Amino acid sequence: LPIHPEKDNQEEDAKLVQDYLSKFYVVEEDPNQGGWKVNAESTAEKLQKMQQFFGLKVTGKPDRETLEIMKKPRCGVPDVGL
Amino acid sequence: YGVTLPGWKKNKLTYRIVNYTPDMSKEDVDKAIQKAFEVWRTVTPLTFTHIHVGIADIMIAFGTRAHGHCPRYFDGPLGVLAHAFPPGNGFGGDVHFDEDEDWTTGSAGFNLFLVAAHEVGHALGLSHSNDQRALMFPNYAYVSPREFPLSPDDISGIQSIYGSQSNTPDNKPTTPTSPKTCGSHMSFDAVTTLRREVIFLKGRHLWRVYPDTSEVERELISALWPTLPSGIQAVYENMKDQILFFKGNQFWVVSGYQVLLGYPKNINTLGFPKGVKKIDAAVCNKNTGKTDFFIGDKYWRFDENRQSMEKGYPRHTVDGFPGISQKVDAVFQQEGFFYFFHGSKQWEFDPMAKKVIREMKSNSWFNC
Repeated sequence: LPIHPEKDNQEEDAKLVQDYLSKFYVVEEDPNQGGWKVNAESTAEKLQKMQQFFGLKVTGKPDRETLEIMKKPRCGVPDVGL
Repeated sequence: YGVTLPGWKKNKLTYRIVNYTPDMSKEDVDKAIQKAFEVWRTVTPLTFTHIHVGIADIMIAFGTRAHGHCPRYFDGPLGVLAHAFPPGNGFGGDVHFDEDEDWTTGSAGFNLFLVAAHEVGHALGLSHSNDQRALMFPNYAYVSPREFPLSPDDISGIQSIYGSQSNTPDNKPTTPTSPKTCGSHMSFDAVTTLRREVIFLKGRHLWRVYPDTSEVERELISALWPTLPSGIQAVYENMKDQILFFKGNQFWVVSGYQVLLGYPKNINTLGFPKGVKKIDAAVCNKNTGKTDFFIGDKYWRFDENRQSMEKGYPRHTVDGFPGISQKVDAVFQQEGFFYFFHGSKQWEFDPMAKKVIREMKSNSWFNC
């Protein structure tokens, strides 16, 4: 029997969430615009934004439905505009 | 839908397929990409020409992981399938496919035509839509290629940037000085200053004129302010670096690219009586902080500081502005003078001397 399967899954899920949010829910810097940097959002805030975009329950937590959406094949352009 | 501004400044675009996936025959790749452009061509004035050498507007390539100088990278099979960049130079408009995916013409693997049609949407200026039926929804979903893949949301999005195919006035390049703008009968719906610019509005379009350089740019109103309607009837810049747009009995307040929350509002919130149904023209006198609203042959005066209408109005326009006897289509203030428009004519009015200085053509501000 695998040892601590739950623990492995959790770490895997956490990495998936971080990777997904950093790829699609961080506003790409527009090299042409100087000026102040926007304060970095917390993971929960970004997660809420992603759940809102996909019409999921906005919990700020990586629940099962949210993880399922994150595992779907998709376009690499961020969901939040420049 | 979402847009990344501005779109391409021209209707005739080129694309080039720099390399090919071994998953499909070259002919099938060409056909899939050509069909992807065809989808957008049918609902916009845009045309797409496939070139085989040199730099095209839209460069298309297959790559894996980190590829060339692209600021994004691919992640092996599944996950990210492709990406694209909004219109512009350099990477602007380019489309990249992840070669680690299985590209096909059918439902197995990932259908190249469907993914290409989505990425071309980005290359034309659309961002992701949260409408799950839209082609611009971020997640891949197989739809029979025989079905037309654009949803109403996709069509509204792309036409907010380029207009629809049917009303392309002419196929000439969109140079603001196209014959129509310089035609002798040119008239405008509304005119306003915007900081150092003068903005002329007509139908769905606006022209941004920079008087000191006589530079002119033509845009779609919806490209700058997607939620504003076309056919704006009056517009003016107030003392707080905002623009107010009027159409019918509604008005919107804009600051930069943002339409302020809570708008449109009804014009009676400004103090107009119920009988007033629309505004013909408006101008804020920067020297006095008073805004004049022209309706028919009369005008109302609004105190911007007190945010209320002045007593004793309306008055006849010709009494307050001798020489301005026609209905006012549009009006704006520039270096102290007022410029009143009616049809293809314009009058320069000196508010201090209270008289018309000279008559000009409405399009005298364009370097015709």
